[in-house]
Amino acid sequence: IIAGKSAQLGNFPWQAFTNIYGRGGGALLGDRWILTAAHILHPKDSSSLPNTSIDVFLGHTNVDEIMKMGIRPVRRVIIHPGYNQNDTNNFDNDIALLELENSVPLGPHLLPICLPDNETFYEKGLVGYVSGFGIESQKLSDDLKFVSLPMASSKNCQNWLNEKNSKQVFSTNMFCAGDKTRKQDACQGDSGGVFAVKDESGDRWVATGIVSWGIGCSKGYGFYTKVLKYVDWIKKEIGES
Amino acid sequence: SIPIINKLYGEVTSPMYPKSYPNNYDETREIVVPQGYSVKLVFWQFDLEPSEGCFYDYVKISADKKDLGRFCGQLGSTPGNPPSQKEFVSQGNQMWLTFHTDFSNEENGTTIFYKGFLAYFQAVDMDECAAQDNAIEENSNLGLRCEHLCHNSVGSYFCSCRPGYKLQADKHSCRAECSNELFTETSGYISSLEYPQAYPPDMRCNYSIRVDRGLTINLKFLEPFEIDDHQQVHCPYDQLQVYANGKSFGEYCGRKSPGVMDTSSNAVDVLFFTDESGDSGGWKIHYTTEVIKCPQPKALDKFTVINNLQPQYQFRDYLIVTCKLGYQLTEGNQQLKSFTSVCQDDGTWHRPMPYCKIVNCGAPKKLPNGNFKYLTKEGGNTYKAEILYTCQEPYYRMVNGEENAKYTCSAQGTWKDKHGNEKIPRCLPVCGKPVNPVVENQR
Repeated sequence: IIAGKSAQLGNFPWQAFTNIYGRGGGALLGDRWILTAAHILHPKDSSSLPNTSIDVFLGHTNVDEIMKMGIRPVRRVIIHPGYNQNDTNNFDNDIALLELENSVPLGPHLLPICLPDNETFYEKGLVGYVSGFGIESQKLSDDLKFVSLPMASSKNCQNWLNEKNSKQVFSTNMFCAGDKTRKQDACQGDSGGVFAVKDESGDRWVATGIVSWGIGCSKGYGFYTKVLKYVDWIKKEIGES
Repeated sequence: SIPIINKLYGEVTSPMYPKSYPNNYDETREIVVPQGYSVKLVFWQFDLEPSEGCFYDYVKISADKKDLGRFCGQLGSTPGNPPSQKEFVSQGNQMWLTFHTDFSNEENGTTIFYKGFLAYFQAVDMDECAAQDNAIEENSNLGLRCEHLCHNSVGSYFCSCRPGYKLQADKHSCRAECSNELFTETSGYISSLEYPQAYPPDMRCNYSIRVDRGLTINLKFLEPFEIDDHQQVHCPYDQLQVYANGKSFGEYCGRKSPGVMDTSSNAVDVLFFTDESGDSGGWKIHYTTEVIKCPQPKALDKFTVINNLQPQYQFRDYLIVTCKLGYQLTEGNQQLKSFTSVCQDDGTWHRPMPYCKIVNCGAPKKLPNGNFKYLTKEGGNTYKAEILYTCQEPYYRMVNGEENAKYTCSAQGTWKDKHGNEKIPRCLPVCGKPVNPVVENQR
């Protein structure tokens, strides 16, 4: 997280810390599922290695502490069938689910996040929080950091990509967030973590996006998987309840 | 003449009938029917020369060594002795008909033609029994006579004996025989032979009463009761013994009746032995039966319900036992779905009364991510016990959104909620509610 703040215990109790091909994040759904990005399991520009361990940690804001709490064994990995690891410039459908071997006991430091149910969570300017253990000032963070970012319009996102002459695909399954005037952003190691928005009407936090990709860090916008597009798929995979 | 033998019916006529019969004629026809039948003869036509005392022409009928009559003249007229419509019946199976004519049939010098006679005979069943009675009255000796009972039949007869006697080889005489008498009716009378007259000597009688299982036999000795006795020695001459269920009820003689005996058995043997002398009147028993009864069922506890309780239960009756709501039929350590007991033929119930144990629902299921507590007695899992399930809030919440769910131990032995559901509630994670959310105060 670039130019963020340190999170307190319990600020983002859904935050998962993953260590697969590198550092990554995720969010707890229910008490047995981790929502994350597909590319942390099947990274672009590199072939997936067999028998790569999938280490998942939960329940703390400090990397050392969270690892002391032990690995949460994964029973099943579900990559969205639309994700194409080999298409370097296309992060469409960058979403995956990890089913844990055991349910985790919920508590003040370990709680799930909700899923979005309508488009109002994606209105331009709506501020959300991105959290993660990723790069901060050229080095990985030992503590969970977070930053608040405003949702950008699709038009601004696409224009910005055009300005950059980027070949990256910006699909309707994505949104971008950030402020060109500020140097705040998610960065490498934050992937898989969620963009959380407060639903004031329901007094709850909703995972509207998954940290997916960007052009560098803190140079404009960051791009996120639009979770609303995948709610049905998620429910199908993990069960309605 | 040629005898008529073994025909059951036929006709006999005078010679040349219906033309005038010859003079100086004398013939005797013998009619013989099968044994066991009598001969019955009826004249249909009779026209013979009449004479005083039927001296000239006549028909003579004889049977059983007796003359039944001598006839002449014409039917319906006075002269002579016509047979009119008279029937002639023999006692035995033979009859003789003699026809005699003299030298002429003239009257005042004029020859008169007489037709002669036409008679029909038939064999009729002989009532040998009545014949025997008549023979006694007439003091005649008509062969052997039935000693006890005589039964007539067509063409024959047979003899039988009164109960307790057996027909002997001569088919007529009877001897006392009571060694194997069987009584299977549900009630009846048994008595010594000839009661209340003196019973026969040298008898070894066994009267067996056998009725269906489930019945008990009661004996009632009627008055008078009299069996040869001795003042010093117990029943040395004749004696009556009663056995039931393999045991003896006693040996009886004298004039004191044993009275009434409840044998509690469906098989009773009455033995009666007599010596070579005596003239006592004997004994008579009226036996009856009653259906065996079972003990009145009693509930072992106040939760047992005996359906449709009857004031008395007898063989083949059954009872159905249930429990009050919330209690379980139990036999030993085994729980029963239903209970029926049948009154047996020995007067016992085929299975003992069960008891009713309060239904136990067992320990409540543990609720994942939740707890339960007893609203009633702690740890009590019996009928009507109540527990309250709650989820570990605020991290988990019940699916139906309620804070808790009350379950009651039902009469069926399961924990049920207010809707009758046995499934325990589910506690699902509460999403998006951090206990310590991000708060940014600096503006």
